[in-house]
Parts: sequence; C-alpha cells; structure tokens
Amino acid sequence: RGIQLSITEFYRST
Amino acid sequence: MLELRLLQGSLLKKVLESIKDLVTEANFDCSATGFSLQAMDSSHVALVALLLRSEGFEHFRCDRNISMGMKLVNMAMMLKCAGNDDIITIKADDGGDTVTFMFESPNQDKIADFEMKLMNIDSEHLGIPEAEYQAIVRMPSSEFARICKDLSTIGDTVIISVTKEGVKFSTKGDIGTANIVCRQNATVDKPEDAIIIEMKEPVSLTFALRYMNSFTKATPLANIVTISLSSELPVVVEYKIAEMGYIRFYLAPKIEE
Repeated sequence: RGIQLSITEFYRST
Repeated sequence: MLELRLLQGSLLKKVLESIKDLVTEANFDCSATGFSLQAMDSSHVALVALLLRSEGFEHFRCDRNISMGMKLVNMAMMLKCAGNDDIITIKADDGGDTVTFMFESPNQDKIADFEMKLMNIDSEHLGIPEAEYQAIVRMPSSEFARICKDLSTIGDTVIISVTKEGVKFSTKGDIGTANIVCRQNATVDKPEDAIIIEMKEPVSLTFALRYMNSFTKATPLANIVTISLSSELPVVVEYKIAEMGYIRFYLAPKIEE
C-alpha cells in the first residue's frame, strides 16, 4: 500500500 | 596508523548486530572526531548514521583520516568471537588492505587477533541538514520494539500519528486492524520508563514496518529511543550510545498512491 519514497529524495549527496 | 581501544567491547558487538541485516557493506570513517559510518540499505529507503566519539575510547590514535570498507556480516562474525566483557582494539595501517580486531579478556589472560580483509566500496555520502521536527517522542526502547513487533503480525506498514492525546501507532492487514496509543507519562519512578512527547504541530506519517523492526535491533544499546517526525521528512529513530555517541536510523515515508 502506498508509494515508498527513497531517502535520496530528501538528502543531497556531499 | 590507526589504533582505537574500546574498554566496553560489547558496545561494538551490539552496534554490528543492529546494522548488519540492514546494510551489507559500508565504509567506516575514522577521524579526530571519532569512528563513524553512514550507509544506506540496498534499496535506498533507509539510512544509518553511527558515531562513536573519540573521547569514548580509552585510547584513540588516528594519524590521518581513513575510510575502511567492510562487509558487515563478516565484521559481525569476527566480533562475535569477542567475549562480552572483552576490551576490543581496532588496528589498521595507513594504506593497508586489512583491519585487525584485537580482543583482550578482562584479566588479560587471553588475547586474540582477528585480521579482516578490507574492500573498496563506492558509497554515496548524503548531507543531512539539521531540521526542526514537528514532534519528538521519547519512549522506552523495549516498548517501541514490542509495538513494532506486534503490529508487524497484523500489517506491513505503520501510521505514526502524534496529537495532543499522545502517539498512536496503527496498522491494517488482511485479518484486521490494530491501534496502539501511548500517552505522555513523565511521572514514572524511573526516568527510562517515561514517555515524553514534544509536539509543535500534529503529524501523521506512514512507514514500512520491515525497516522499523530492523531498527529495533539496536534496542540493547539504549533504554530510551527518540523518534523525530516531520511531514516532509524521513523519520529519525535514535538510540544514544552511553557517553559515546549515537546510532540514528532515517527512514523515508510512504505516501498515498
């Protein structure tokens, strides 16, 4: 149920 | 040259047990700040950040910043060979391709060396900015683990909602539904039994229980868990590691289709 978001959508690569 | 001597070796054993199923391989970074790790699970849904501060080690020598790639199941296997009361020393040479774990029994009558091959890991490092959370829940880590375990027998996802009434954990599955509400209770005898809810605004988010259950493997590290929630952000599930640092799990939410 629902769409699983990815952690990389929230935090930027350094 | 790197040499880190940790009197309470069991802490490192517990750290590995808590992350080895979530992350297969990771770079451990060592600098003057301490021994740290940041890694995502293979599907990039969850992220773990570990910090063991240099001050927490009985001896901490790290001549230059070093990043050591390790397969976590292998590291966990080696650390399982250390006794719970053993002192653990992590040793590595600059530019070397191995790391040595040395285990000393408390009365120094047994000393073991385990050398493990390092690996090159191309991992993405993410910048996690400081954030204001709409709600922060502090609760006994064992209670949180129990809730996640119980709910996962009913459903795959948990809705965590914080309101003035308290924090509610809900799930839905083929056989039915479940709701567990925990109210703030700051007046208990022992502070580690308290449930403390700091709410700026009500918040409700949905998460995969599989990951939450995996995070609760860190329960032996801390009596208290802190859950920070904000509607536009991943949840942060934090276990403080006594006087040394923390292990933080970040989990991206699920949204309606």
